[in-house]
Amino acid sequence: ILEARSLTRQYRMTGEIVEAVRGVTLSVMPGEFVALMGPSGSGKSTLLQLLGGLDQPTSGEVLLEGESIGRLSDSDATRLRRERTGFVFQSFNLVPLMNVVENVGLPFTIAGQDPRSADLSARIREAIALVELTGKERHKPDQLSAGEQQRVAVARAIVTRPALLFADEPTGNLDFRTGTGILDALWRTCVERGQTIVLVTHDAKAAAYADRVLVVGDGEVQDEIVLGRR
Amino acid sequence: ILEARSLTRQYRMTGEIVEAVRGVTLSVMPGEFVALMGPSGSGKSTLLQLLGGLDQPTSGEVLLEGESIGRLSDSDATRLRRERTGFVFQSFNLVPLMNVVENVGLPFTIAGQDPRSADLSARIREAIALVELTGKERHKPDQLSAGEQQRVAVARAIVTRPALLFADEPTGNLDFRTGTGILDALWRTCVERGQTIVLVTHDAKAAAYADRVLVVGDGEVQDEIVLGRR
Ligand SMILES: Nc1ncnc2c1ncn2[C@@H]1O[C@H](COP(=O)(O)OP(=O)(O)OP(=O)(O)O)[C@@H](O)[C@H]1O
Ligand SMILES: Nc1ncnc2c1ncn2[C@@H]1O[C@H](COP(=O)(O)OP(=O)(O)OP(=O)(O)O)[C@@H](O)[C@H]1O
Ligand SMILES: [Mg+2]
Ligand SMILES: [Mg+2]
Repeated sequence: ILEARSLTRQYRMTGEIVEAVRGVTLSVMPGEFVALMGPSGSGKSTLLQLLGGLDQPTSGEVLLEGESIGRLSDSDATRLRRERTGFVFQSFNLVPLMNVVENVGLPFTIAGQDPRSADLSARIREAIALVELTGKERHKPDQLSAGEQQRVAVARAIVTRPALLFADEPTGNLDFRTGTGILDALWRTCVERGQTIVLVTHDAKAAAYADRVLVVGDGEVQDEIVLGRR
Repeated sequence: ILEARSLTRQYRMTGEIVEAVRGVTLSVMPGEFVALMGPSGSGKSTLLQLLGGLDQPTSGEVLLEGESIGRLSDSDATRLRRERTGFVFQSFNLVPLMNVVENVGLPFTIAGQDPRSADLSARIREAIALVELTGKERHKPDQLSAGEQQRVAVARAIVTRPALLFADEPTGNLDFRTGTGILDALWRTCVERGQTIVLVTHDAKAAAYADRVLVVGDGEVQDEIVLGRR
């Protein structure tokens, strides 16, 4: 369902080039749960954004459901991304002027649907309940704790039940119990609905939910650990 | 060195009042290392900001080195805070247009000193080395990974060698090894220089560095675990 071929990503700064991703080739099967672990600064977020079509590689290509997203038109790539993927950002990326319900319902709004319709508002409520934020619906991001903001980002990413979920450290600001609740919920969608999940995490307990763990270092995948969960 | 008496903090929203802190009394001895743990949304960041003088309680008082900071003038409170404390924010709060060196040196700049002088620039380099960001000095925050931004926030908080360090989840975006390196460094300043540390963390391994752990829940301190490290 997802393939990367010889991906590289360079950032150009005055006087130097940062090679954040230096040649990554990997593939993810439908319904698979893959974790990416590695030191801070090793290129995990950059790699995840390349895989999710949110960034263009310096070289190499990414195939989403067989389509090379680099070769699609902007609108086609955007449509594919919005219809097939969800993304939890490491820095949340919530809309400051919207409350929790509006932020979680944003994917529907962007798709031209009405998040206040009966079935969509039920789905939004369900996503909010899954991340245990029932009762905080009217809060805006600056009225939420960091872990609550992180959970809004998770709810927004899963509300469309995407075929492919990308999650960049979704539990870094959460206590053990709340974080486990969210990982359990993500794992269930994987098992019950065949959702594919690519999770970046610093937490070995979170990585333990995966079918396999790719160890990232210095912009490359350096190791692979097959956990054989299923 | 730090005392809280019957602290409360309410947030007012249209139609409801959120009681983030509901009566906290505690005291911290000079040179002590205290950890605060608890569920997401339980009031830890709110409490830490009250203790650090960055927020005013709805009722109750905070005494910093014997001075009730609520009764000081704005300029006196600000000066006390800047000369005696350092604060690592959960959301980093870096200056977007400044690079790493400038961000880390900001406490000196604010105090009217020149961070480019020989001894201060050496201290800045030392703080940057402590968080393992040597080589990234010219990067601006948007050219850094989340964990690197978090480490800049830590370096900035410790560069003045404050008597009292407040740290709100300083390792949430860091891998095990990098995070341990930072906690080791903080623990050393505690032991060698008698620095007082109040650390909010979701990570039990980080809390294990403390002399005692206060368990926060629903805006209150619900439990205390004495680790007897020293
Ligand atoms: N400006 C605000 N208005 C209303 N409620 C708020 C505001 N800021 C925070 N809150 C609420 O206060 C409570 C405590 O927030 P706080 O940030 O202290 O939690 P926390 O323990 O640090 O959580 P986390 O572990 O997720 O960082 C949360 O339930 C949050 O929803
Ligand atoms: N815009 C940029 N310009 C220059 N360098 C950058 C830029 N963005 C990121 N980098 C560098 O690229 C490297 C990889 O960044 P990335 O965010 O992918 O790391 P990461 O593995 O997600 O780290 P963390 O675990 O801290 O989140 C880092 O060393 C960072 O300094
Ligand atoms: Mg990252
Ligand atoms: Mg917090």
